[in-house]
Amino acid sequence: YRQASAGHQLSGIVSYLNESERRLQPQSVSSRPTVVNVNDLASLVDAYKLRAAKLVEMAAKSIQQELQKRVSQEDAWNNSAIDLVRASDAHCHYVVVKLFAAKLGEIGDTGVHSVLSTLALLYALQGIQQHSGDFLQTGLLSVPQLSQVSQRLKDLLAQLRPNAVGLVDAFDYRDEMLNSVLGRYDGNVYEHMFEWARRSPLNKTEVHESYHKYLKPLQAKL
Amino acid sequence: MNPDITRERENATFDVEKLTHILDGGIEKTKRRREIESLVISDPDFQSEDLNFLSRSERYDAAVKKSAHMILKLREYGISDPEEIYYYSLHMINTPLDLHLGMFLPTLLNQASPEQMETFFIPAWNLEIIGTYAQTEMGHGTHLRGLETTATYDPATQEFVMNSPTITSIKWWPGGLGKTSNHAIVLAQLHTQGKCHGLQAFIVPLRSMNTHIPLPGVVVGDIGPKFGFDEVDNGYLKLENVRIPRDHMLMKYAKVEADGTYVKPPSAKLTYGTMVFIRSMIVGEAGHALAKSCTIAIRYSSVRHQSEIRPGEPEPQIMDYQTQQYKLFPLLATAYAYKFVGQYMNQVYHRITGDISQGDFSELPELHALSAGLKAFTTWTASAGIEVCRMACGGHGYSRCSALPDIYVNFVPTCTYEGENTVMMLQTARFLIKS
Repeated sequence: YRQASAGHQLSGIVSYLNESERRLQPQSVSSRPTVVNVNDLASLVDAYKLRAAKLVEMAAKSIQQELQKRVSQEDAWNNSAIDLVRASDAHCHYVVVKLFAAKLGEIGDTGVHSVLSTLALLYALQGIQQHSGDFLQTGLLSVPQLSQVSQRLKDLLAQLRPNAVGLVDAFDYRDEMLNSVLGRYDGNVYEHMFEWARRSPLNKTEVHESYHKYLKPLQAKL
Repeated sequence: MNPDITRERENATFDVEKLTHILDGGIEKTKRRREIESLVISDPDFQSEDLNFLSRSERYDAAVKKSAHMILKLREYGISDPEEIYYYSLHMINTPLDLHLGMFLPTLLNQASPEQMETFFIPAWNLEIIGTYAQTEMGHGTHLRGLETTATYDPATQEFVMNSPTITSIKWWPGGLGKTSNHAIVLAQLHTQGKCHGLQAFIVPLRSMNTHIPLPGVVVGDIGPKFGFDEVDNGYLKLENVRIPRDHMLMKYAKVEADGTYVKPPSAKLTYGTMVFIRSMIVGEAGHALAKSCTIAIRYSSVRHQSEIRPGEPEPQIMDYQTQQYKLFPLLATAYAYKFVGQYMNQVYHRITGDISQGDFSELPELHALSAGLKAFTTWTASAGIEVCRMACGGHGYSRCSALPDIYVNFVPTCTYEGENTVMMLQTARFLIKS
């Protein structure tokens, strides 16, 4: 942030701090065009980028304000730690969304591309919904758009519904690896759950020794 | 086959096999992974009583047996590619030899001088030397500069004297340290000629290679039951004036001459590469743990029928409830997202390893910052996500038969080991603010 603020050109994933530096010049929120198009993944990636940049800027400003109170660099840093963690979280979230979107570009099969696109969109919109405060605060999202996000998210759930089992099958975990009665490939859960329970060590005998040791003597006393 | 789940599969609008190839990184990778998995699953020596029905000691015993068997089989099949070893080991939750394979051997490869490789590597490869990696201390974790264990050089005998000067300096947590290992690579503050030169790595014998009894001055044992990791003897290590020869300090980079003169390593950044590697692996693990949890919860949600949507109609599959979809589908999307990030980090790690060997460190700071942040970001979300999957299975999610409790208790340590997550986030923040 400091290098970008000083006009240095950054390289790598953080180079967005250069770009955002310009776009986040102070101007009234109402006059800034809102960037989120809830149906366009690229637009959502852009929104995550600007949110990250904004949170980095807010954390940096917090440090500066602390320094103006004549505290040491270390104390200024510690007094801004919550903002700093939020900024890192936003940076990572941006990277994950960006990589998901980039992965789609490698997928040739249309059926797979379609279902993964739906997943990517869901992931991005859910993140926006979870962190709507950030997006609203930076003017990247308007209140009416928030309800669009919610509606679109519900549509995506319904759209994914037919492919849910296929999508987990694609992970290709063999039953022996998953070792889960509930997650068996054949779905025959209840028979195997009963079978599993019957093998519990407690069931080695019909009457557990503790009955003779404690319960029966107790009954005799009462 | 349950008719519900059969119908679900008939409804899919895409080719599941093709997506599996994408997740594996190609058809050949899928084929090879399945071959290796079949090798393990069909091997009777890997069958054991359901771990859920065993005591802790029995679980440890079963894990040692499987690890020993795995090492023999890896040699027999000539499997040496780290990725294939990973496929092979996926059937084990955690094993007491994990750190020997995952940390002790790689650290020798990265930091031992040629002479030290001669001395230590083959015995370690043949498990005469069973090693672990002892860094974390009872009172010190992520902040490495705070570690207290000392290694003081004695030029008269050309030995280092190892000590745990305080109770907080006792090594704590390393896997395999309690009962399994007979050596450890111990990270300690190097003192020579009256000056402290910071952390160095030392190979310290812990137990007799004949009787496995702890050596004089070595106080070692199991730290006791934990939330999970029942199969692993995470241990403690207290050193009381243990003397080791000068050539037991790993000297590929930093050195101590016979007279005690300290020679600095060419670059302080060398250990960053290993950190990036380990954290990249953890990012992949987050995708893996979440993917397993989603598989269990979503398959179960397709066969579980409960309550009603329209009065009088049969009980619907619980996956038809919007609330169930809202719990699980975003996590499914997250599992895919993290799997792809894991693939990306793996590719990046291999690229920068090439750069480093050319002496180009330029990308390392950014990748170090990114891997730290992503490790925290993905493990926090995945841990919470596994718990959501478990709860989405209702009461049955609470039974060990679901496997979800095991997945949770064995994944959640990723939030604290290899760097506590909040500290990781602040490392990323440091880079962001500097940038």
